[in-house]
Amino acid sequence: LPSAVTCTGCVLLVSVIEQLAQVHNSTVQKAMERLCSYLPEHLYLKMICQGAAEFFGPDLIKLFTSKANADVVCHALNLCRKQPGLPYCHLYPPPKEGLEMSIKKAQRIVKSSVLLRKLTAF
Amino acid sequence: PSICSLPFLDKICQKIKHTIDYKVPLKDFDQDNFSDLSYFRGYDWRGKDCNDLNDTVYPGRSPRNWDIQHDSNCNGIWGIDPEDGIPYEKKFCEGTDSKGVILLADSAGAHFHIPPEWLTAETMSLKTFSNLPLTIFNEFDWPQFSGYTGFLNSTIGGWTESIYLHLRDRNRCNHRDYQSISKNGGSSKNIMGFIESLARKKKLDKPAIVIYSMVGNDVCNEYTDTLAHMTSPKDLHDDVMKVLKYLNSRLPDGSHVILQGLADGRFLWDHLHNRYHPLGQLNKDITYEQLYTFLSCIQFNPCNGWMSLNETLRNLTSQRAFQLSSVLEEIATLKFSSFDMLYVNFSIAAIADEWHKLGGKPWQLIEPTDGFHPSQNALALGAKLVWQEVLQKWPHVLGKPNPFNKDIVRVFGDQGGH
Repeated sequence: LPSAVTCTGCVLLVSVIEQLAQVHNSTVQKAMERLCSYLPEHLYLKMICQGAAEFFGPDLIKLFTSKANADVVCHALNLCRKQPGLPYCHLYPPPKEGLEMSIKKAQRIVKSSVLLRKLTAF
Repeated sequence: PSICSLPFLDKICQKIKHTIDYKVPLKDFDQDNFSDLSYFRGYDWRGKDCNDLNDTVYPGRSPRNWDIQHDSNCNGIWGIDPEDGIPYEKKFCEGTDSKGVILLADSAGAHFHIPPEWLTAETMSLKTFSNLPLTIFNEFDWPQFSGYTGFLNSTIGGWTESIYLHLRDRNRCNHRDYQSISKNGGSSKNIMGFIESLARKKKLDKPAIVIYSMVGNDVCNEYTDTLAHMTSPKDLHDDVMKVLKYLNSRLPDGSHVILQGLADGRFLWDHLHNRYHPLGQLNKDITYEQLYTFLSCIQFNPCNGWMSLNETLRNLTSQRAFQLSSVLEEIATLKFSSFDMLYVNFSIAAIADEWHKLGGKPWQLIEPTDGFHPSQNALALGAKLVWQEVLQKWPHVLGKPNPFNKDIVRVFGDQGGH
């Protein structure tokens, strides 16, 4: 269950960020800032959002630049996990080059990421 | 868990966990299971406590000494009429067969709702997430707008119509007498784990109309072999009988229990599968079919039987739901000393017919974000249909209209609100 929640949460959040950037014709960085600015101060929601944006931001920017969609981003960041022997789970239609290929490409992009190392260790 | 391991947060975390596990209010100084805080299982879920420092004062009790001194049942009626010296509670409520509504239900009854605006980038603004903290505190449920215990005008679209509001309109002495004992994921299998939070004293309190409404989770689960994990008719029978025996020991005499059948969830696929999910509206790239498949793939689909591409599986799930509804219908013929019983359907088809008459489309009856739960419109119409059916077939359950309703409003206004 926790991994399913993490994966769903990741795909939803990344999708919203991506769409905010598209709607406002802005960068991913600005879209993340915009999303955080919409959150209330209660429960430190805004602060948590800003912390997460700082934490995930650099990798997200790199991945979005390479045209990765939310499924690919979340698999590349190990927030969605492929079960052995089963295909990759995806919400969006797979990219033209194939989901597996796109995820591997994205994983190479964030290979040196400090964040990824921390997440994997966690 | 890591946040709760901090020493200064330990106690509050334990309190919140207790509230979530046992479905009792977080803030409840007098421990009577009623609160004057709305969220954390407070008065969004059960009538507001008009004195949280006195456990003999709470909604639903029979008035104490006709509430001459103070409002012991929180219905907003108390004191003595100076003209004739008769206590108002005696004058307006005695012999009016006043009673409360208690809901035993799942997430549909509790009104699970994730605002679609949270996922809609085009309309997102500073206002969009203003209700996020309250939503978290109420476990993503909105019982204050639900079709059973709803009492506030809906702020999430549609309108509020509930069994409680109808019963209150029928007899203003029933003001604040509602309880939503419901849980996301609630079913016949786990209800005994939270039914004890029901607050009704057999000897002290007014009778109640208890609505048992577990409309899906006995056939809905996230397992790949979903059929094998559905409740069997025998298990349902045994579990519901346990619930009824428990209710018989807790409910005041003259109460009523309404058993509601399961939904036919094929409606979900039939009306949603080729529509776009809120997240897919912008680029026309995510349909509910894709959402259901994704959720099944990550083993997070709340209903693999109905939210499935497989038509045979959807039909088999409905078949089991019909079997379970038949068991409930049969149980409803039994007699208990504290209450009588009746059975009503949860007919999404009938709700859709009503909605069609109002010019609505079937897909508007399903929660847009999760593609699974009944929407605000569906719950309001469902309440109307259940009310009409009970009124027509079993009017004694609802009691007679209180002839003093206008007088109560004249003297006590909104009776202290909710």
